[in-house]
Amino acid sequence: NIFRVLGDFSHLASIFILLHKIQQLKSCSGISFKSQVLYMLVYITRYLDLPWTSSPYNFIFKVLFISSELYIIYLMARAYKPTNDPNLDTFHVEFLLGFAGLLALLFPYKYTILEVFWAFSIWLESVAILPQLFMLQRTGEAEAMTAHYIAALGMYRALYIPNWIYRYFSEPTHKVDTIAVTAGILQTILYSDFFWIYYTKVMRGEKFKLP
Amino acid sequence: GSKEEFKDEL
Repeated sequence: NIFRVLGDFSHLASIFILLHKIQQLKSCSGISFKSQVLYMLVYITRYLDLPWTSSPYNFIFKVLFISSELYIIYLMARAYKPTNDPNLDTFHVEFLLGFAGLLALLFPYKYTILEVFWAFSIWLESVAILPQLFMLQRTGEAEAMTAHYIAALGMYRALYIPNWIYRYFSEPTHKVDTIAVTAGILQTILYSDFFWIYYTKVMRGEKFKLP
Repeated sequence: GSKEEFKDEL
């Protein structure tokens, strides 16, 4: 459906915006390395089924997400390392890993490796933006490209919510994926404050600056 | 199964 396709392309667009920002400005300042590593972990643990993916659409996106994330991490850790300031990226990710690990172990759909890792990846993704938002809060402002990146990344999961509603009514089984939906709503709520400032500042041509 | 169908999402 249209919401899901828009969501997936928003996700892909966010990655292109981030890569464009890093290469255009020859800098990864303002980007949380910790959030990027968390996303890498999200892709690895969710796409363990990559070799068995039957849909070409999903297969291409999975490969694109994994490979582009690897490239982003390479750029931040090697090519543009001097522009990456660890002193601003101080969020304690062990809390996020503990949160996702605990929920994945307590409430997986099934106790299989694939299912537990899948649940872990869903919960981890829901909070993986926090080191990035925390960094933004410390610096108090962001380059336009960084703001566009976060907005597109947040829009992706927000668009999955109408997709789930649409699927609930259009598919005969009327099933709800409680893990994905709960985590998706949590993820979108975490972005809400950012979305508001993005809407009131950046979309009106102003700089992204916290009040 | 229901959630298998949802695994078709990214």
